[in-house]
Amino acid sequence: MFEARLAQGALLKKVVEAIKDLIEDANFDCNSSGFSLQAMDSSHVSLVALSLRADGFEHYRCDRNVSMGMKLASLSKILKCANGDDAITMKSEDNGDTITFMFESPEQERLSEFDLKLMDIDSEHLGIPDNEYDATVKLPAAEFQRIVKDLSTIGDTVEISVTKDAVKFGTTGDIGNANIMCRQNKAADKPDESTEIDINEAVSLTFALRYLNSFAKATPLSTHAVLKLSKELPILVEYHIPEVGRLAFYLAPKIED
Amino acid sequence: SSRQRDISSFFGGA
Repeated sequence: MFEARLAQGALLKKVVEAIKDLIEDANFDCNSSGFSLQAMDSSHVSLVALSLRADGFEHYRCDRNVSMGMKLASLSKILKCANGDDAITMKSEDNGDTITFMFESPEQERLSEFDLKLMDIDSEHLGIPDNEYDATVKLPAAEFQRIVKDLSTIGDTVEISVTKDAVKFGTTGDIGNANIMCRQNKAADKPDESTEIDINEAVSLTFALRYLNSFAKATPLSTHAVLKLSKELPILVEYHIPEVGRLAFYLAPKIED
Repeated sequence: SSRQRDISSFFGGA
């Protein structure tokens, strides 16, 4: 059987809220090392990779590898019934056709159980190489969210250019154009507000803002978003979930015809 | 004009 208890149930709520508009349904893969998901959006432009480590759970048991297909909208409906401070336990029997979500309030005076029907999902699993990237930018998650939101009011795509000291986000649209530059800033007294740039080579790539806006729904999960870029490769936008794992998004670049 | 690449063209099937 599979059973996993997450004391901070809110994390699971936030993860599902972050991906449910990008992905309709997906297989959640459980094995002894943890709980993970890999899925492409319906247009096959982006890829979501979630991994929650077994040791990030308060209790974790997975007797055999299982892949549980779920409709994200249904999962979201159920998780919305959990309070933000509830612990969430997921349970499923081997070869079962449902997964049970149990919500426990902090004082355990309220216990609720919701069963979600599992579904068979035929999904293509991609092999993601562990790339060295030309540039890595770690910036406050809320700042990244604001940048992609603001630029979306002007244009549909963003050119992200990283140099040694700064990252520049630029867009062009019918009404004009916009550029936002963030300088490296390693303020030791305010680590949550730091912007750090690690660069092997200057890089400049163009991406659809619609997807970056969607990725930014993961903002509540982490203080920072980490952007990793290499010439002509998909951008990796990572949100580290402290002590539990990470939620990563890959987005294929736009190329000039 | 620019063209959107497909994500699976980078990572391929595993």
